[in-house]
Amino acid sequence: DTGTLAHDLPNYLREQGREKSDCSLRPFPVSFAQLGWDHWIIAPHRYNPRYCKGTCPHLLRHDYHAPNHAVVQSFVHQLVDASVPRPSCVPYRYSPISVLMIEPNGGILYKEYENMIAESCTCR
Amino acid sequence: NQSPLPLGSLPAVPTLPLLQALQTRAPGSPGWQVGPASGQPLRYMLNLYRRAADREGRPRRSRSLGTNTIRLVQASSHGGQPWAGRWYLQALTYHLEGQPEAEHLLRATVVYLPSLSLAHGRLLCALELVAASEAPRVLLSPTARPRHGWAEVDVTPYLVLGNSSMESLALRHVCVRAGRAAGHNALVAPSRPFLLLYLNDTQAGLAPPAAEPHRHRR
Repeated sequence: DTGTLAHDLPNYLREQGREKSDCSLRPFPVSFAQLGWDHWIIAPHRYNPRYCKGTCPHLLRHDYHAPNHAVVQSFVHQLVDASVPRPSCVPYRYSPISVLMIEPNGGILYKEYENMIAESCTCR
Repeated sequence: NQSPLPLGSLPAVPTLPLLQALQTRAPGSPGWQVGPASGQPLRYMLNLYRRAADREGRPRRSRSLGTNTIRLVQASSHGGQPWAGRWYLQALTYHLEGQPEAEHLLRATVVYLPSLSLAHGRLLCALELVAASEAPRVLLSPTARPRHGWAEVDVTPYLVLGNSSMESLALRHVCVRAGRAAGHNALVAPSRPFLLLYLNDTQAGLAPPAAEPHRHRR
């Protein structure tokens, strides 16, 4: 039960609530017009894969869906050996993207590409 | 305020999987011949896209496409004068060569307008399947209730024969003008029916086969 254990350690007490630098989802929109592809990619007009960035807090809250190992690694980093890195902030869930495009022979193609947009982040 | 990226600044093979997958289809890659699609096929697919995905391109949970790939194939006509009196007869061929192996056909429908309003009357249309020359013609009846005026005919059985799939589909677009012929639009051509292939792409989103070491066919 890391929740109660954490309260015994002073520097854990300082981490209450989400810090601005905490691991979180960031936008990274790229417009197909930038790539000069907007005359054959009909929709969407831009692709925003997003990415995860930030430090993983010592207290890994439930919404991070972090595996138990990440909790252990965080403790090892904090209490035993700082050379063991903190868990990394990486994408947790993805969603596909639907693209409508013109084909070489004048046809029109609707296709869904799997796992192309990060929907949430985790620490592990 | 992003300045446009000069394409030259992109690495020869972009590392973003989506861009990599799309680049194989970009103009300049082999096969580009025709200008952009327009008119009713484009409007049809844009409506389909808006029902299936949001502005960011994320598929909607409520979409009921049943597949991850839909290809609209436009017909090529055999030329000649389609009008003969009140009748409009146009032979159409849909070429299906070169379908990617990873895309497996689930369903195929031909979409057309069964009825067009004219200034003075209507144009009523139907589709006939042109099978082997000696076989009687098959009048294709719509298999789905017209939506937004469009009718759909399921032609899957005519495309998949046994284990193989046909290289082309030949149809006749037959219309008759009901009402008085008057004015210049008596000879208006109905929009050409288009073929929709509902495909399951087993490699959607992965690096295109060409990116993998080439495996020789057994």
